[in-house]
Order: sequence, then C-alpha cells, then structure tokens
Amino acid sequence: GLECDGSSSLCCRQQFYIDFRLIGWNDWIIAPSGYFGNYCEGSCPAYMAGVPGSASSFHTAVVNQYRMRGMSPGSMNSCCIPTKLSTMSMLYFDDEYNIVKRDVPNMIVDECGCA
Amino acid sequence: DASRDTCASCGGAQRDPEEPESRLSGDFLEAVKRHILSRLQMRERPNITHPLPKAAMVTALRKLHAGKLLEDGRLEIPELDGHPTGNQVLEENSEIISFAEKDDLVTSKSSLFFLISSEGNQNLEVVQATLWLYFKLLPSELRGRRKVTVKVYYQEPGLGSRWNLVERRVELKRSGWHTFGLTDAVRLVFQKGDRRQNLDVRCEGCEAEGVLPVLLGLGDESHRPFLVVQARQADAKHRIRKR
Repeated sequence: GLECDGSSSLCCRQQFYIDFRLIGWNDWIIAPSGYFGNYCEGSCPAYMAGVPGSASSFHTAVVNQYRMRGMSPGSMNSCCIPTKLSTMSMLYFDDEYNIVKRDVPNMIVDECGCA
Repeated sequence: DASRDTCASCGGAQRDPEEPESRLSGDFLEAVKRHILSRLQMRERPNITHPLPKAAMVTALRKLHAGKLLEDGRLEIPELDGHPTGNQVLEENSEIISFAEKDDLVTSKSSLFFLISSEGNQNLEVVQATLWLYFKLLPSELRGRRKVTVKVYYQEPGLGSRWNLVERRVELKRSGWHTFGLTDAVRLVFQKGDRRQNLDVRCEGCEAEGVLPVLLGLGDESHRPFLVVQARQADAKHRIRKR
C-alpha cells in the first residue's frame, strides 16, 4: 500500500500517532504509551483498482477483469479502505482498578488499498 | 459520481479546504478516542481517583512477566511499549489482575474480596483464575521446610450463599508467593453477571510453624494478594474464523 506523503491524491495510508500523555489518558492506560490511529484516504480511479497489490479481495480482482474487457458492471467504483490490520495489546486500569491486559485484533491500519 | 458521495470511504471523504486543521484533528481525536473505548467495550474512560499502590502493581506485573520497573520509576512493558504487537490474533484474549480489598464491615482478618468484573469485560469466558498469596517465614528455631495447610474458602455469588473450599498443603523453605486455583469460583461470578468474589483464607499450622500469610491490613503493599483471570471473548468460539 501507499503511504500518504502529500504528493498524490491516490488511495494511501495516513499515519496518525496519538501520545496518550498528550490526551491525558496515561493515568489509566499503562501501556503502550500511544496509539497508531492510522487511516485511509485518497481516490480510487479505475486503473488504480486494477493494480494487483491494491486489489484487496477476490471480488475486486473479478470486477477488474470485467473492467479491463470494457464490461463495466454498472457504476461499480472502488473505495480506499484498510487492506491489512494488526492487533494492539493494551495494559490498562478498568473502572474497578483491575489491571487488564488485552489483545485487541484489527486495531491498527497497516495498509490501505482500493476494494 | 452520485454513489461516490454516498460511500463514506470511497475516494476518501473530501475535505473542505477552509476547514481549520486544528478542528479536524480535534474531531478526529474524539473519533479515535471513541474507537479505542468501543473496542475495549467501555462507554467512557475509567475515573482513576486514587491510583493503585505502585508496589502492588509492579509485583503483580513482574510476577506475570508483563513488565519491569525502569530506573526512573517508569514501568516498561516489553512486548507492549509503544509498538503494536503486529501478531494476528483472531480471538480477543484478556488477562485481568484484580487486587484484594478489605470489607470494613467484616472484622475477620482472614476475609478479603475482589471486584473482578467491570463494564469492559462482561461477556468474557473464564479460561483460568489463580489466586496469588505471599507467605512470610518468621524467625524460628525450626530447621528445614515448614509445612502448613492453606484453606481458601470462596463464597458463591449472591447474598448468604454457599461457601466452597480450595485446600492445599504448602511446604516453605523461604518466604515467597504461592498460587491457588480458583477457576470454578471466578467462572461462577462471571456466569452470574456478578462482580465480587468473597474469600476467607485460613492456615492450619501457620502459628506453630512461624509462617505468616500476608493478607491485608499489614501495610505490606508489595505483597498484597492478587487474583489473575485469563479470559477470552465469550463469542470468540462462534466467530467465523478468517479463511
């Protein structure tokens, strides 16, 4: 996936790191010290959806085949969405002062693509 | 193009160039906070008025290999600090460390309780629950190991309900931590949707053998009893696994 660097308007991943100390959450979140709140933005023109690396699903690949044969199935357009997510392990206090260690799947956007 | 306007994530929500960056990041920040709280199944962040004694916290985390204390007093959690673990976990595993509390209405020194469940971890399924107790060896002429029988009584959820017993023979060469399985007890608490686990800890032979179980009220925070509950999301079993 592409990283957003301001040079193009294509679908890319925008990194967005939040330091829990800066938002006053470091009193109840013991670790990690911040969160990668990355997100996807940018456009998905027709040729982009054809790029193998960005086809995030079998469905997209099939639709691309239609497109390449000029048989565009309706006004199908693709969206710039997360195509790879990772888990975030957190250690925090809950409202009973218990310490909770939790593995939260699909919490961090690692890659974006057109689907 | 009409469909492009409706699809929120298609082509990225076009930003209004006049919109000040700060308001955007303010809204965005709120959205991220909401996202984190919703993934932890919390309505709002917990209100930490009196932080937990650091000694108790560090001991528990160190015991569970979850953290170590740096020189400047900060707690470093190796596999957590600052970087996502990146491992693809399909099930949400949780580990809850609950510290013993004393019921002021109960005079008995041997009674204590744990408030285990809370808003964020209601629909969890208990995999294992372990009570950690610290036993101190008092100076004594006795030689060799000291043998005592520890009886942990736990009350089933609900007022005036039944007490059950977990008993274990413990041999001590030195002061140290010992664990007692309470999986059935804590599973009952979660199944009943309760939050509190009442315990009563007795020790046969402790007085004669010069052994002191460290419960509460001894001012020894770093040896405060704690309960470790390993759990997973109850619906995780039925979740369709990614193919």
